[in-house]
Amino acid sequence: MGKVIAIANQKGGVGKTTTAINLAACLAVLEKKVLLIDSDPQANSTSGVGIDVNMVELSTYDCMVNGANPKKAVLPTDTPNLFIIPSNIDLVSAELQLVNLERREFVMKNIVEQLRNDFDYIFIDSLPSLGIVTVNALTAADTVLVPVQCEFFSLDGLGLLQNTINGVKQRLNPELEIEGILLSMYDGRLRLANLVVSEVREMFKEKVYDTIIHRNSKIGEAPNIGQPIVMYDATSKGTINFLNLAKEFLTRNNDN
Amino acid sequence: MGKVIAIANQKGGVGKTTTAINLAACLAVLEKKVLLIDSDPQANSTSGVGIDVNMVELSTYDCMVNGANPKKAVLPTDTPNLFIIPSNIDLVSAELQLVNLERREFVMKNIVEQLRNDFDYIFIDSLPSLGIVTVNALTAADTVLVPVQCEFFSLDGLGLLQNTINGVKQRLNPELEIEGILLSMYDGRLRLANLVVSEVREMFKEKVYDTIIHRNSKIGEAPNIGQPIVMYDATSKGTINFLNLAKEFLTRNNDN
Ligand SMILES: Nc1ncnc2c1ncn2[C@@H]1O[C@H](COP(=O)(O)OP(=O)(O)OP(=O)(O)O)[C@@H](O)[C@H]1O
Ligand SMILES: Nc1ncnc2c1ncn2[C@@H]1O[C@H](COP(=O)(O)OP(=O)(O)OP(=O)(O)O)[C@@H](O)[C@H]1O
Ligand SMILES: [Mg+2]
Ligand SMILES: [Mg+2]
Repeated sequence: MGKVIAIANQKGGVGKTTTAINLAACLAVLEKKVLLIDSDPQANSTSGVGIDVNMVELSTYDCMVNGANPKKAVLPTDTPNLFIIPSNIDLVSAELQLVNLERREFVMKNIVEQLRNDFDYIFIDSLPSLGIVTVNALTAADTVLVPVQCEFFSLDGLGLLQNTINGVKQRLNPELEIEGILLSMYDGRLRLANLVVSEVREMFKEKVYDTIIHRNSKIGEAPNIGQPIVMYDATSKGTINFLNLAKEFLTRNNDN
Repeated sequence: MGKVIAIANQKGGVGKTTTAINLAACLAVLEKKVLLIDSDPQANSTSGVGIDVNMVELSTYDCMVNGANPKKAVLPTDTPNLFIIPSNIDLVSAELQLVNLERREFVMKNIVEQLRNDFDYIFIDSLPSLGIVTVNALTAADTVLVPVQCEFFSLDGLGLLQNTINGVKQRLNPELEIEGILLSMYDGRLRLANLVVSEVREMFKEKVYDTIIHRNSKIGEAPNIGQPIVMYDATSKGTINFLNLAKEFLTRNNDN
């Protein structure tokens, strides 16, 4: 019985995709069977694991809007134990097509329930928005992992995100909990970064991972080759950060 | 007769808000009368110029959905000649409320046409999405300024954005042109950044500004105090970059 984790934050560019790809890949390297569902029309998770977005036959959109069989949409990746349901541009129109649907917030949940027993962990990479597609991810999830960039606007947006999570928990998904708050793109030389770290630890206390993901050029380069950091450069600081995160994630889930 | 410029890129965290605030503020310092319209529910432009989001009476949402008078929504900021129509969380629901509206893509255009003669330049800061609120900004605009972060995913997303701009130009706004492509958050030590610069200059040729905005810690700090960089630290590299951009912008508009 796999666990479903949405990776969400409506603030753009805070490391949602980078966390989705690299945490999933590190768990796969630690022998867990992991599925990544890309629910962003930008399809960065898809291209970041080396899948050609233009060659995608069945996408998240097809599962959500055209009723395609999600088991058929699952693709293997170059990383053993890591699988993905890819995304593409079609997902842009999902927001409009779901609006007038009965139980429109539960479409992703119906997909995930068909896959849950095939994986140890299922991660849903969501787009920077509070719209229907993101609400679908939060409704389908057991927990939500929130990457927070160590910058002012990212900190500023946490209140908004907390409201959305509470709203989904009250109306759609009473079981929804916070999996963890991940401090990302940290640069220790910046005063602001250290300010954000202490504010976030103050706000969210033990929910904040001990592991911090430091800004690291190899993390930015890896998607260019379509590989997670652990496959791109096993000795880089980025790989060490994400392996530590994967181990901490497993410890918090009593799974190591 | 003021010019209307949308600042757009569906990729999150590429510097849309940072460009909107700082280019608008530098033009204001160069004696242009400038309006910033914040059309992102995160309201980063609003808080970035020092307006308390919780004290906002009339917002972009009120103008778009409740028919409020946009002239009444315009607020002065601490920067002389710089004005703003603030945003707040209400804008999250605008996407759903506009869906079934007649001529739903032209709502922002109706607002802008009432204000155009009061300003030299009107900038619309948009959210990281290709949904109705962003399409409204592109339909209302004369041109679109596209910040591109010097990273892989940002480069990868340019094709998607080009499609959206072409779609809006064909269906909704035949006059829409590219104002310019701005390379942002540039760190010359990174191999990837230099790769992105040469690819973008190859793709968009003379549309790319000569001015590049370098990564600079003061740019990230300024919003924490609710000030544009030119007011926060007039001697910083960030201020010099944005003043150069403002001058280049005026030259390209035969306005200096
Ligand atoms: N720790 C890091 N070190 C260096 N670069 C990073 C790091 N984390 C993320 N990046 C880079 O920063 C950019 C933003 O990260 P990413 O795309 O993962 O954020 P996102 O939240 O998924 O964005 P969006 O809101 O558009 O979905 C990317 O170009 C990514 O490669
Ligand atoms: N040149 C720069 N140097 C340093 N930090 C920067 C620079 N440009 C932007 N930033 C910081 O990077 C983060 C992302 O920038 P910004 O919020 O302007 O992007 P955006 O495209 O508006 O994001 P969103 O997609 O969420 O609207 C912010 O915390 C900002 O302060
Ligand atoms: Mg992403
Ligand atoms: Mg922004």
